Amino acid sequence: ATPLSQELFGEVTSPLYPKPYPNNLETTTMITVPTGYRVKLVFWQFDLEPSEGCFYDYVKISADKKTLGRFCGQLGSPLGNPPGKREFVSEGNKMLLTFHTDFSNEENGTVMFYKGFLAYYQAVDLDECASQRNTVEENPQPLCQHLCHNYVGGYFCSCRPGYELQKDGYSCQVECSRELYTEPSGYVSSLEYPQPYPPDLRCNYSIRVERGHTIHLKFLEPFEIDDHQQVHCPYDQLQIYANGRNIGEFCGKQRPTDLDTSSNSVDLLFFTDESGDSRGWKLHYTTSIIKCPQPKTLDEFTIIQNLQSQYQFRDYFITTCKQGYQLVEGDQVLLSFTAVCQDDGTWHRAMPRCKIKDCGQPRSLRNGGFNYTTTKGVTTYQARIQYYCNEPYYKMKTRDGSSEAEQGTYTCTAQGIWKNEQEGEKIPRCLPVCGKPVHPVVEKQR
Amino acid sequence: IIGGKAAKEGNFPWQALSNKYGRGGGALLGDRWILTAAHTLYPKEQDSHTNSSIDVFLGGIIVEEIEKLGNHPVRRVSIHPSYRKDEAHNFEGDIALLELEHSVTLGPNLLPICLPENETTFYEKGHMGYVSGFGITENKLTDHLRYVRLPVAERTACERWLQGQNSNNVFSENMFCAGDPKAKHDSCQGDSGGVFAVRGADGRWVATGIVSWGIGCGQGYGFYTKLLNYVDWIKKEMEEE
Repeated sequence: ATPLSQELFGEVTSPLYPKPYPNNLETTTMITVPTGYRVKLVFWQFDLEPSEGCFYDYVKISADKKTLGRFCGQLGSPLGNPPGKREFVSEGNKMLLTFHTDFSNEENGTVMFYKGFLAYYQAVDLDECASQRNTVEENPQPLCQHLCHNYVGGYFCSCRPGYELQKDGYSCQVECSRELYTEPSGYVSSLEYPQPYPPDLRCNYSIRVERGHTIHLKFLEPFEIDDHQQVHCPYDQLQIYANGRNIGEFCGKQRPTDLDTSSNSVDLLFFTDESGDSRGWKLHYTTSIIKCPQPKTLDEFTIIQNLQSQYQFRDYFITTCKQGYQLVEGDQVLLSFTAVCQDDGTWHRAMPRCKIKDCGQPRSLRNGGFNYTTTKGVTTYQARIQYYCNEPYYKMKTRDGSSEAEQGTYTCTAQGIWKNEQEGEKIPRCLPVCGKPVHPVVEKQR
Repeated sequence: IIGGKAAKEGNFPWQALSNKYGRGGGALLGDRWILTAAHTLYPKEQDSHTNSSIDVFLGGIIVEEIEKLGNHPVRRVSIHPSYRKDEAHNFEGDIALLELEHSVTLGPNLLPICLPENETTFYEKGHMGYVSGFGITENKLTDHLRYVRLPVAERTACERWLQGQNSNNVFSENMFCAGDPKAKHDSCQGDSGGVFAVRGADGRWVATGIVSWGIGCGQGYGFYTKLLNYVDWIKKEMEEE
């Protein structure tokens, strides 16, 4: 074959055209257009010796290893097979045009002259994707694994959402390792659900909602993950993690029960092997705000200020004590107490207790002492003592109009301090009594 | 004490025994102060040793026994500013206070005496008072507390008696005299600093004078620092103790 230079269009003629072509000739011209194009050929002039079955002179067109036709004669002749206005189109980018002549051109002893042919060819775009659209039986190996896009002179492939085109430009693989869901509710499903999921998946679906909220999962029907009767999820499996803690591994056809994850962070890991025909899974997730348990006092002396009917994340409560009591946490005395509802639904501090204030041992009085006027030895809130001086040698210093009983009475106050109504924290003083000898001089003799 | 009697336990629970330049007396005020005569600490006509310590004993009538009870250390000595050590014949301002290092615990044998609050009749002629001390008794130093009951003497009588003795000693308004030349009852050396105690109408014993000076013992009158005139000074020193 004589190749023509690769052009997007051109002419092919018989030798010597438009003069009569020579006898005893056999030439083949190969028309080639760029890859991605096909060849379209049309005869503009056609004048060959007519014969039955184009036995003597003819033009044969072939492409794609197939003969598209054998032509001779001219328009209107009773013999032959002229191409007329027919368009010949190759499937590939090549077309062969074979021109054959025999030893003579006579008709009833008269030499005849035939001009030959003039054909025009042009490159027309090949829709490579057309075959993709045909049935599977015809194209067992489509050009693209998912989607085919034709353009003038070529085509390219793309993938359905959730897949990524691989370097071969043909195949699509799932990229589902970083799927993130942040809406307060939504649906998550395996790829192609409810159609069978792809093989070799390593999917990670992350649900992240605001702190203080918990995620609920509700699986829908159908639920179908490759399973084995004896071995737990050997092929494909769906793992669920709440706050990094594994809360289940699922496969089979039994839909998991509704899950309350008690977490604002859930990860669904879905692994599949290279085979299988299960339809996958789908779930509906919802969120609700986390509530802390209602605070309860541990004793009757603790007061929760402004008690609410319910507490949720970031809510807090303050506790105080009834008068004469103080907050204690273990052995530690607290000046104040606030507990905050945490994002996991727990209080950040345990409820304290209220312990009665203890004024401790009363200060000892120099040259005197004290007696309990309430229960002996009890020094807690509202306990009372009475200071006294060692009479007759000492006497309590009193204010004008005040008695020793008044001035010596001290009460354990709500502040945990022994206090006298008049003197406050200051304890009484015992002053020496002067000029009162126990055994004064007595003169009997007169 | 001349012409007196041995005291019994608890008769004079304010009585102190001091010792610096010899035996002296004193009286407990409150539970931390000893009232005494200035000349027991800074005697006249005698070199004073400022570094020498003073011993104070309290709470008994037997010298040996109260010494066994232990000395009461003195924190501070306060001499009345009018006292003149170098004027041998002038016992003006013969009063001093000793502040003890530690308060004492009062009891039947250790009690303070009161101070006079006003003139009343304490300094009138014939008002009887008691003077106690561990001083000389009939030329002999006693080991047992003794006391004598003395009347306050008439001022003019004492002045006349002093003139009769050819004495040039000062008998000021800050002093009073007590005793009876005929009775041979008197305080004597070693009693100085002790108090002239009288029993008030309310039964309280009040110190009206401090044993100060005299000419001989038991031969006439004894002269005492008139405490009423120094009460303000005492209270100021004691800061209302």
